Amino acid sequence: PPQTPIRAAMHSIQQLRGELTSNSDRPSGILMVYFRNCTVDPSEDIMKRVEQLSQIFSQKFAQAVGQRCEGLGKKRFTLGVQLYYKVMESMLKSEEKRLSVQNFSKLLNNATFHTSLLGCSLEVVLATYVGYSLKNGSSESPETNLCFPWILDVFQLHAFDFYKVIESFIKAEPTLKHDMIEHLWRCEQQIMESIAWKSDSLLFELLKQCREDGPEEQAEPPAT
Amino acid sequence: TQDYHFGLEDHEGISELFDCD
Repeated sequence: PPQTPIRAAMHSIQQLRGELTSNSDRPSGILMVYFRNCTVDPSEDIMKRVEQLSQIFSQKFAQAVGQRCEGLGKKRFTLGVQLYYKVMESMLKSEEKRLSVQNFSKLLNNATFHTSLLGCSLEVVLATYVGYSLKNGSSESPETNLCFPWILDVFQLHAFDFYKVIESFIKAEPTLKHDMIEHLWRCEQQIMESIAWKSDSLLFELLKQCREDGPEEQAEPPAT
Repeated sequence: TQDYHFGLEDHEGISELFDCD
């Protein structure tokens, strides 16, 4: 039957859930091997962090959408965690091939990396459902409160850190549909054009460090 | 619709972006 916008949005939701049915909300055997290969095994920290972020996410979700929707928030979070572990495994496989290393201790013990990756995974899940709400003509739906950059505030993520995972996320998850890739591109644009320039942004610290380190490359001469 | 423009060089990946190379 012809794809109406609502049917297309519902199809996106079914596809997202279908893609993740074979993925558990716990690390796979392959991920556990990567964890064990680390100088410092990050397994416990990763599990603990997912649990903590689950509590925070559910509370904020209920505040934004309605207390009776806390269970819905937990379901969204579970989908996000499934995608998080799936993409993490794919990222590590490609890094292993690219760098010819198997010990990712620094990366896998980097809390900002995990929070950003989980944040991006949840953004994909939320955008899929919000897309349905908007196409369903219920722009008043409380779920539209969850539009980007809501997830940055929930996890108190610096926009610049979230920005860093987007491209690798898109490369690592080939099943992402074009409209979702476009959504993540719009998130990037929003970060680069405004959010990254807020007064408390990491960007200013990085720019200061660059200036202190001195320019590695000579500035281009002005065009004549 | 907009195509995504990949900007990372071949020698850049998530490890470098989080200073974990």
